[in-house]
Amino acid sequence: MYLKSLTLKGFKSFPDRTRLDFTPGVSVIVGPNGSGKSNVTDAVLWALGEQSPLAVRGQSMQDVIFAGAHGQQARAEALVEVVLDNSDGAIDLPASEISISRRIDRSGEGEYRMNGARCRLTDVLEVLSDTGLGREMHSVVSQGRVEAIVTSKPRDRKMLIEEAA
Amino acid sequence: MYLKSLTLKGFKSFPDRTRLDFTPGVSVIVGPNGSGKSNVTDAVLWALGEQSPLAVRGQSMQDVIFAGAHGQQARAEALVEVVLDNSDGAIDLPASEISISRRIDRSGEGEYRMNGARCRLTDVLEVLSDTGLGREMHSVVSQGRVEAIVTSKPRDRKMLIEEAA
Amino acid sequence: IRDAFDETFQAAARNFEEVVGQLFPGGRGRLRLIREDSGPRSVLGGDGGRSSAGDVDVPATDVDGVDQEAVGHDAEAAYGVEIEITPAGKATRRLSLLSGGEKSMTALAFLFAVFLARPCPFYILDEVEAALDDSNIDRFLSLLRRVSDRAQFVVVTHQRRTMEAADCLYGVSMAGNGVSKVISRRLPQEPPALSAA
Amino acid sequence: IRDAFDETFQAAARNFEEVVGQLFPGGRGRLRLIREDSGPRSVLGGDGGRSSAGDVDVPATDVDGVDQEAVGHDAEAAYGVEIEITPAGKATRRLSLLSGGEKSMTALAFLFAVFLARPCPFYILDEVEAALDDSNIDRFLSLLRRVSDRAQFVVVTHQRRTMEAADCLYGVSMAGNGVSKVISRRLPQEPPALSAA
Ligand SMILES: Nc1ncnc2c1ncn2[C@@H]1O[C@H](COP(=O)(O)OP(=O)(O)OP(=O)(O)O)[C@@H](O)[C@H]1O
Ligand SMILES: Nc1ncnc2c1ncn2[C@@H]1O[C@H](COP(=O)(O)OP(=O)(O)OP(=O)(O)O)[C@@H](O)[C@H]1O
Ligand SMILES: [Mg+2]
Ligand SMILES: [Mg+2]
Repeated sequence: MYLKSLTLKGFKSFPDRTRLDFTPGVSVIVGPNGSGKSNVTDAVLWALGEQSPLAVRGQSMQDVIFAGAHGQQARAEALVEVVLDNSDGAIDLPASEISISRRIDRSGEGEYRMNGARCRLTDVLEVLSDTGLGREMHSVVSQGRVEAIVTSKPRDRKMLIEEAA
Repeated sequence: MYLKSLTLKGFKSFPDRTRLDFTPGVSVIVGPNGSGKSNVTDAVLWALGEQSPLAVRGQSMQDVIFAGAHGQQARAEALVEVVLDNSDGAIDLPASEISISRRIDRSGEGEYRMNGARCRLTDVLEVLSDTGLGREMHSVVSQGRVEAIVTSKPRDRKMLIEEAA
Repeated sequence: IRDAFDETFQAAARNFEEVVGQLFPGGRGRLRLIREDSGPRSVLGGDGGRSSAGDVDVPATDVDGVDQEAVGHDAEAAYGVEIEITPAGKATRRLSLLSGGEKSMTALAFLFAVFLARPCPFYILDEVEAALDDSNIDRFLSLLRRVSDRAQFVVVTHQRRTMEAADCLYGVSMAGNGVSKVISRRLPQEPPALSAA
Repeated sequence: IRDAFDETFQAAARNFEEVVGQLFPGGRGRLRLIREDSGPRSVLGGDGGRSSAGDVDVPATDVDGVDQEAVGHDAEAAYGVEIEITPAGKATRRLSLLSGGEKSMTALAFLFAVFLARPCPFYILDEVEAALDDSNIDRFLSLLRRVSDRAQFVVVTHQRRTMEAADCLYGVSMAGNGVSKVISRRLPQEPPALSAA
């Protein structure tokens, strides 16, 4: 199983629909400071169920909605869709592709969808845990967080291994 | 006033007496990972009265004593001397150079000296505050700490300005 | 001591606007002195009090031109310095949403703004450019060179680009035996053409 | 579920020793499962319980080969994974004393060790090489290329050197109008001669 595509619309510095298509192997996202690279990392974390605004550098979850810029109106909602390739059947669903999307509006209201149908956060987490992607998302190392493994307590590292196991 | 020289002996990765002479202007300390650059930063902080082992990456203050390596015995004590040029009279003492040194041994016992004479930590801090170098040493930005100004509370930034004022 | 603070803060605030112009070309920034109010307002402000980054939400009163009376007598309220920064073309919002490089540049702008108001005798900067791309490193180094006559700077780095700003260079190495070795070399410092591109 | 943990831990521990050999040439490392004891011992251990880095001081019992009975029944004791690392020529001591680059390399070794034991479908690594000098970046990228057939890796960076490891490249830019733009480009990936020097 692998990450097939990521679509952002109204999410952080991506006011208009933007799609990235990924391949298996190594993809490198490169660009100058402040261009939007970590916003892509945040989008994946967020679409896959991140509950803490701090983990995506916000104070409230609505902070991820495009807030406007010179010559651009703020957007009313943010939408991110992650498409996972399931041709190896890693996820126990009869679909060769699994689309997970999340939406939020200015009031903080939002929803999750799987393959177009509304679902709950727990449904998303269940599907992900089938593939070894745990709730803690240890496979995503956010900017500035790599040394955390070394500065964290022995107990936290054990949890990292437990999540993988 | 400026930092004239720094001498390390038995401090972290400097088992034998090592001296760095500085000039006014910009000095750049460069080298590969793990070579000992930040140990130099730690040495300045430590000699000028740092009270927290964590600020110099230790768990106890004795951690700064050279602990041995292949072909080198551990040392029994660590010694760092900072010499400040005082030809502009910034420090209210009748000396064109002010030497501040600090020593610690394995039992955790140590002492401060100013121009060779034993003194207390408060004497060192008093001399430093004359020059605007406060207790918090905000003029020393340790590795990984630069973003702290932005992530800290407004109150902490005010303290930074107060210390300079 | 309150006057000293006020004077230093006002100078730092003026410097901050100027330094931001150099570190964030086309951008704007300012420092605000705020009084963090206690009471019902801060409770409604949610976690504005708890979270440390993006302090825009801290229920606070703008203190324009420090009200000496208030700052002196109002020991209950905590005063703080808020940073506002707007990189070119963007809209001001939470500091927390800034990128890693932008946060570092903002922190450096603040540090230099305070330094220009009241210089310390020396500064030690350890790997402060780690999150910066090459053009931002060049902006930082140009600023450093411009102000290097007002204080002594010791810059610690593993990056070659930063070496170009040195008057004096110290090479630290470790021969695989756990012992650090230092070699020093003075450099003829000409006004560096730091950014060719 | 205990068996799954034990199996994964043992595999991760074996991998860790091997990966450390690649990321720290001439160095050694190992993972230890420890039981953090409560009671008088930990009180005497000082701040060993409080400080998070340099966990060598945590009063703990080495749990060689997970004692299933103990781990299962001893719900009072907290189990943890301790990292020991000895770069070439140095003496093992606190993790906290390691340099910035050494800490990053140790963290990456741990991450890869667990990955090799139980791969997640994809990994997103954002600026994990920020503290690394060029030779360490090359070691990290070589390891990444070697194992890139076992999981998908998305690497976010502002550094050109890291681009060389890509199968597929995405350029993100912002034209000074606050809007991000993405351009993608597939690359013919030949076995890279990453370190010429
Ligand atoms: N809700 C939002 N609306 C508009 N812009 C936003 C929003 N959230 C974040 N941004 C902008 O996105 C930019 C940060 O982008 P990002 O963190 O992705 O940069 P980056 O490419 O990772 O840079 P660096 O190399 O410095 O880490 C900031 O300038 C921020 O102002
Ligand atoms: N008490 C000690 N005795 C012996 N060696 C020590 C001691 N304390 C620290 N060291 C060693 O010093 C090294 C760290 O050096 P330092 O942090 O100065 O590196 P650096 O040059 O700043 O590297 P980087 O570029 O990665 O930040 C570590 O390998 C550590 O093991
Ligand atoms: Mg980033
Ligand atoms: Mg360092």
